Amino acid sequence: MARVFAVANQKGGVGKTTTAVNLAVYAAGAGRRVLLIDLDPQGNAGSSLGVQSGEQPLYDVLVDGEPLQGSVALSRRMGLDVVPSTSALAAAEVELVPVERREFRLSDALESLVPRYDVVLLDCPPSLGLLTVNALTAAEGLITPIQCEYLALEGLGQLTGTLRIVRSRLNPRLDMFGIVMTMFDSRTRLSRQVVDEVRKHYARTLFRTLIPRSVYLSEAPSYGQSIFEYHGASKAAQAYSSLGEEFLTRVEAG
Amino acid sequence: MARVFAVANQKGGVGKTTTAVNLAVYAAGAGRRVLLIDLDPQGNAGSSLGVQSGEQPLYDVLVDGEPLQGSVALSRRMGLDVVPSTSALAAAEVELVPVERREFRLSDALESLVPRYDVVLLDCPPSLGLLTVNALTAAEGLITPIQCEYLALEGLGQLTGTLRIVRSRLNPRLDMFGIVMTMFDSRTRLSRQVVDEVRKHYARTLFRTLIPRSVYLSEAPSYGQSIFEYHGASKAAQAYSSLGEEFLTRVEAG
Ligand SMILES: Nc1ncnc2c1ncn2[C@@H]1O[C@H](COP(=O)(O)OP(=O)(O)OP(=O)(O)O)[C@@H](O)[C@H]1O
Ligand SMILES: Nc1ncnc2c1ncn2[C@@H]1O[C@H](COP(=O)(O)OP(=O)(O)OP(=O)(O)O)[C@@H](O)[C@H]1O
Ligand SMILES: [Mg+2]
Ligand SMILES: [Mg+2]
Repeated sequence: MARVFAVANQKGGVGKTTTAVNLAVYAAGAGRRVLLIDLDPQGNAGSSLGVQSGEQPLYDVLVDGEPLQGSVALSRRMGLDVVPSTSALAAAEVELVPVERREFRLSDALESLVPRYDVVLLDCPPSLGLLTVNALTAAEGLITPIQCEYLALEGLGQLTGTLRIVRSRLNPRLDMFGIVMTMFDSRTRLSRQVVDEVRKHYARTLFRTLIPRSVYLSEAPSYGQSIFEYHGASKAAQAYSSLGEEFLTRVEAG
Repeated sequence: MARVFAVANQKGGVGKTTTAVNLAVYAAGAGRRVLLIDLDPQGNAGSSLGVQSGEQPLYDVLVDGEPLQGSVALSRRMGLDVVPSTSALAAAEVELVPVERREFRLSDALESLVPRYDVVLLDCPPSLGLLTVNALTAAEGLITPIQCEYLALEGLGQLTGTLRIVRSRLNPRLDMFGIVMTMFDSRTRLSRQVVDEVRKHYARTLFRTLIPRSVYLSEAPSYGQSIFEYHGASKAAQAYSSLGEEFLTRVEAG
């Protein structure tokens, strides 16, 4: 039975896609059967892995109720399938508003696929609209990347507020699974201050691994590669390996 | 008669708020009467300038048609007023859907204020939903910050596609006013490649000034200060001054 996690934070550019992609590749490399779904109309998760669109656009699954199976594309990597998104998905934020069970469209669509996978990761757009709410309703855990920047702290209250609303009205099993500090730059005081601040309030769920700022992470997507494939010996690859280990340990302890 | 510009890009974390805030402070410092409106429910533009909420939440202006004047807060800086946002604004993305003239709520609300200002800047959230569409409908020009990263290039097509739709259906005067390259790191090949790529397709509107990556820009918001107030002698402050000059020259040539 798959464990489903939403990678979400309405603050933009904090490393949601980078974390979803590299955790997915790590887990598949460790022998798990993994499905990565790109719920962001920008489509960065699909293109970061060199996966273009499947046969059936994800929009048709969420808005018209088509089976999700038709949107699954192979990723050329053992054990990892990807459901890419297309820009048409942006319309779903508005068009789902009047639709029946609008918050459950993804969780309903996932039901038939869940037995085939061990881990499902949902990459979310930078907003708390219906696409992200669908992810939070389908997931058991929220993984939140936080950039080591002051402005990144501001939105945390809104995110945990939304989690509480989704948990009380739509999905009682949803919990904060883990916070990942990203773009950590050990040379700046700001990075350490932000980490200390987050550790003060969220020590229980904060992952130990800090993801360093690294140009390799921004280069890898242009080759359609994960950090492990692009530069396996880099500090960034080591950090995402260590995060991957922490992630799987928590999943399997759960 | 005010010139109205939307600072928008659905890609997250590219420097929209940082650019809107620093352009606003620069223009006010150069003697223009400036209004900065924060359309992002995260509220980063308001808090980056140390401005908390006005009397009347912006949500009430857009959804209930209250007068915008009630939301204007002073910013403690000569010539710069700010309309901060609150997290309640996030609900407007969904609640505006059935409302009459939903795309024109902001432009209707702005009509009574426009004569009091020379420049109005609209900071947008990282999405192409109704809040951003309201900004594009109220504006004459789009200012698009682009991070010097590969993934930042991917969304450009969607943004220009949305601009074309808004121009043909809602706001015929809307044009791409300027592209600002942000977080430029002269040490990396990637930064130069992204700038070259953007210059190839958008040479006409690309601002000459490149904004360098600088930790001062991420520290300044935690003090509620613009880069000029926080570290006026820094390369980042010089870059935003030079961008401010380019911006005002284009505005006054227009
Ligand atoms: N640790 C890192 N060091 C340096 N660059 C990084 C790191 N993590 C991500 N990046 C780069 O920073 C940018 C933002 O990351 P990413 O796209 O993963 O964030 P996101 O939260 O998914 O953004 P969005 O909110 O637009 O969906 C990308 O260009 C990415 O390649
Ligand atoms: N040139 C720069 N150098 C370094 N850091 C920067 C620079 N510009 C912005 N930042 C920092 O990067 C982060 C993202 O910038 P900002 O919040 O302005 O982007 P945004 O596009 O408004 O994000 P969102 O999509 O969430 O609205 C912030 O923490 C900001 O302080
Ligand atoms: Mg993303
Ligand atoms: Mg912003």
